[in-house]
Amino acid sequence: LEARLEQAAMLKRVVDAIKDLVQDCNFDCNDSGIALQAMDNSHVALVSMMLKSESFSPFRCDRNIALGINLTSLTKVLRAAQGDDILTLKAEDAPDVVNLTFESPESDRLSEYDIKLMDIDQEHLGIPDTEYAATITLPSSEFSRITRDLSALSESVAIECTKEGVKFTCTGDIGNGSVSLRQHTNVENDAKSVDISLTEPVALTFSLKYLVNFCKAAGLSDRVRLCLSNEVPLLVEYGLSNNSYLRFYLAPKIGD
Amino acid sequence: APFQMDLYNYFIKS
Repeated sequence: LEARLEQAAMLKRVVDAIKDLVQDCNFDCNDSGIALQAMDNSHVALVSMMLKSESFSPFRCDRNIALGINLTSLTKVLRAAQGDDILTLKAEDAPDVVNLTFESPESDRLSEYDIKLMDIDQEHLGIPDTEYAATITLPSSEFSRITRDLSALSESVAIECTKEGVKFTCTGDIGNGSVSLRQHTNVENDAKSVDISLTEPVALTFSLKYLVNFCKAAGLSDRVRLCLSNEVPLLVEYGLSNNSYLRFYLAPKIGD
Repeated sequence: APFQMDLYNYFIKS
């Protein structure tokens, strides 16, 4: 494997956004790119990352390999990279280590690290293609604000989507709160628009702790997409350039 | 109280 990223910031942000949810992960490398899929210990959230080969230049992966990496270790090493450094990942066949180099674009500084790999026996879970009843695309900063504000009051949030719009509601010890958004097109800045596509009304309840955690990915994309269907895990997607993405699935709280 | 869906059971092993 040899994969060169123009900006180390991308990988730094991805790892930062997932390291509190999952600890030891396989980075599955093949000629289409680098993928990661991992579930948190309590089986409430699933992280699915895809960094397409087009997001790297160059990208070369001659044989499929799984790089078992501890994210705490990776975070320690990535801290040594500046956001605008050029980052190159390298691994040999049947590797013991993954090699990371950080090149400063302005100086002749080159730093190089090896991280020991782990043997991670991870079961691969199939994610079914789902036709969601409601898809909401909104500014990622707006979604962060809603989850942060409501998490001050309650542990969970009800997300209700109807043709009127989407409503986030919470009930807590000190009182309750809600935020409603309507479909809205910002003609000056499309990134600030709220798009709602609905085939049937949806109402689901989720843990805010996890949603707040997902919002650590907000720096990766101006926009976030929420996909909901009744009694199905919520999909929170941050799209990256070249069709790469960081997706989070969150189990709803159901029944009584 | 509502119960938390288990994602492991949802995402069937492929």
